[in-house]
Amino acid sequence: TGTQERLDSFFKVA
Amino acid sequence: MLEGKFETASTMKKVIEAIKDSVKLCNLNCSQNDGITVQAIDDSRVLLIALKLDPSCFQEFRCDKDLVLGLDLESLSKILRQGNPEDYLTLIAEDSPDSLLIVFEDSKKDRISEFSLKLMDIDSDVLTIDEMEHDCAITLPAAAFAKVARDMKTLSESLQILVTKDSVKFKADGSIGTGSVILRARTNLDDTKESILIDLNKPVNLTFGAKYLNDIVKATPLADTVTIKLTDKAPAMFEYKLQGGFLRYYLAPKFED
Repeated sequence: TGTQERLDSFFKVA
Repeated sequence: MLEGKFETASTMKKVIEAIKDSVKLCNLNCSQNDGITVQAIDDSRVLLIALKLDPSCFQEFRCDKDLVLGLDLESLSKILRQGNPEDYLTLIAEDSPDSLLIVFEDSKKDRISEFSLKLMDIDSDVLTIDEMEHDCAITLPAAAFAKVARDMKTLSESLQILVTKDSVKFKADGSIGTGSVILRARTNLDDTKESILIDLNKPVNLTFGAKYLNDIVKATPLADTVTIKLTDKAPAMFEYKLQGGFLRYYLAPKFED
């Protein structure tokens, strides 16, 4: 069913 | 000084119930122009919550100095449960506060209840989220989406969402078997909030954690409809519009290994 991604890989820390 | 008076306590009660199971601690950012905003990420860093309550969400709003109020949402929820949904609710904080004053008023019964909630210093990352291009946007009744998310979670820990120009298909593949629900696009002119609208640039096939979708649908009491924006290999955005604001969730997709 796939690996759960994390938001950090899409959005940068401001 | 912050003084924000809601015409009814129900908005704040529903907002906190919608997010407190995803994030335990969060900062409320208060300013005269933006009202109250929150950005919070769950511990697994898969789900991000963005809340905006414009000054227009309030019957009265003033915030002389920008404030950051660090809150334990479980504690805030305990206090918000003390008030009735139809009470006036006022949030009050001094300029360098160590507590937030929460006041409920029932004008008909001449009842005023006051609570003080201790504030905390919360160190949290803020993520930069630019306006994203999306492959498709779906608007559907919030209750219909909640039913699918809750029902399909019983079959599988993942939920696949496939969108074409005339339908949205939700698919679960679990150990006991498989299931799918297809919702066809439709426009209901008599009751627009019952419509299912699909704005498609490109067909989408994405998989999400069912647990997180079930956290998101806790916002269902806030709005009649939910808008879901999906993009291939990017986080999805789920938006519940409020009068003068929004509650948005950004959820990272699952990828095949």
